[in-house]
Amino acid sequence: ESERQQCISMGFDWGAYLVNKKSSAATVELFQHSPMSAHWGEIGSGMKVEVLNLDCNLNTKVFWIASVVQVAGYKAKLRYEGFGEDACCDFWCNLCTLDVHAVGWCATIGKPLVPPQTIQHKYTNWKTFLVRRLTGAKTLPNDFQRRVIESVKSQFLTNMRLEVVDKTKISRMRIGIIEEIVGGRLRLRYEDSDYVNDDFWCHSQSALIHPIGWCERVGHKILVASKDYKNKKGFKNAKQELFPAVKQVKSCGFKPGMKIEAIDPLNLSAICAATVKKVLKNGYLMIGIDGSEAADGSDWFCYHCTAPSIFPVGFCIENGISLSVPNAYKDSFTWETYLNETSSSAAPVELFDRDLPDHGFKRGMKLEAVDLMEPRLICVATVTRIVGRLLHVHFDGWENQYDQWVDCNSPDIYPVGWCELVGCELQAPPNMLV
Amino acid sequence: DTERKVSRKWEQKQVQIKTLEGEFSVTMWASDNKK
Repeated sequence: ESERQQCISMGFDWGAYLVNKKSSAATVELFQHSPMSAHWGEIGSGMKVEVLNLDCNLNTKVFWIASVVQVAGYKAKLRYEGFGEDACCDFWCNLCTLDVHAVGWCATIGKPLVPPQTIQHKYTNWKTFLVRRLTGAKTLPNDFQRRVIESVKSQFLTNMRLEVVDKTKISRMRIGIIEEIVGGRLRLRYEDSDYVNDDFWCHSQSALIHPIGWCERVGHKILVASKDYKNKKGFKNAKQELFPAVKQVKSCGFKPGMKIEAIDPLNLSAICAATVKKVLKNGYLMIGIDGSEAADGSDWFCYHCTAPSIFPVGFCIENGISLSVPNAYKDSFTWETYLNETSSSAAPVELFDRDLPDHGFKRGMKLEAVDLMEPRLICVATVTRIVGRLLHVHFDGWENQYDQWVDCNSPDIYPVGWCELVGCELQAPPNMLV
Repeated sequence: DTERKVSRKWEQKQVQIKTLEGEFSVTMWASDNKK
C-alpha cells in the first residue's frame, strides 16, 4: 500500500505511454457507463476543434484550430492547423476539458484565433488557408461541453442512504451514506461506524449496493442496522430507480449445495470451485468459495443468478483457465471425483445466463481500472485476455497476482483519460516513477 | 445507406471564424444536437 501511495500521479502522460508501449486504448464507446459513451462515435481523426494555443507568448489565453490526428479514449493527439504533415508539435489533449471547443466558439465570444508563433509567417493569408481546410470538415457539436457535464452528473446525491456490502465481512450488509460522488463513483460511509474514515468506494451501478429495504425484500438475513433503520432524520434514501435493473427471475432453479465455478470476491484473479449456500428471493444466491470458507459463513458472498461472475462446472477447463480448488485436491482435481467425494451435484448449465454481448474489447487494449481490493484506487491497466464476456485485466507495472477478472460491462473499468475527465487521481505504473 | 445514415446524424452548419485579419464563415459538419 505504501508503495502504491508513492505511485500516485496526477500528471501521468497517457499519450506518451501509449506511443512508448505501441498500444491502443479501448474506445469510449465500449464503456456504456462512461460519460459521452453514446456520443463518442462522432469523434474521429480529421475532426477540427478550437483549442488553447500553447505556442504563443501573449499574456492572454488564445486559441487556434487543431485537427484530431488520433483518438485514444477521451484523449486525442492534436495538430495545429498550418503544420501540414509536420508532426513536430503534435500534442495530446483530453477532448472533454474546458480548453477544447467546437470550431466557431471563439467567434461567439469575440475572441480572435491566433496562429502558433512557429508558423505565424507561413501563410500571408490565413483566411484563404482556413476556408480551404475547414470547409466540409467535421467539428464538435456546439453543445459538446454541456453534454459532457450532463453525462458526468449522477442522479445519486450526497447524504442519500442505501444498503452496501460490508467490506470487512462480505457476507453481511450495512447501511451506507453517500459522502462524495466523483464521476458516478460513490464514497460511502458506513452509518454504524465510529471511525471517520471508515468508507468504501464503488460505482453507482455496482452490484454491491442496493436500495434501503433490499435485504428484507430478498431475504438477506444479515444487515447491520437498528430496528428503525429504514428512515433517518436529515437523510434521504436512494430510490430503487437509481439502481441498475437486474433481470427478473421467478424461480432461478439453483438449489443449496449445487457446485459452480465463481470469481473469488476476495481474490479477483481467481476463478474457484464454489457452492451455492443459500437461495434468496428474486434470483439472489449466497455463494461460498470451496476450501476457504470461514466456519461461520462470514465469507459467503451474494451474487445474482444472472451475474457474469458465476459459471457452470467445467467453464475453466473448457476455456483453459486454471481453476482454484481446495488445497486437499490441488494436485488431483477433477470435477467428477470432487462431486462424488462431496456428494454434491453440479448446477445445470441452463441455469446460467450465457448472454454474450458483442463487447468490442481486444487483447492489449489499455484502460483505467479500479483495483477492486482497494476500490479507491484507479490504475493504468491492460486487457490481457478475453474469455467470452470476461476480461482479464492486468495492472501495468504490478505483479500478475493483482490481476482481476472483470465483466465487459463492469462499471469499474473506464476509458483512457477518465480520471482526468472526472478529476480523480490515476495510479501510474510504479516503474513510471521518476 | 451510408449516405442516409450520415445525413441523419450530421448536419451542415455555417460556422463563424474570427481571426486577427477579420471575420468570415465556413460550412462545416457537426452532429445533430437533437439526435
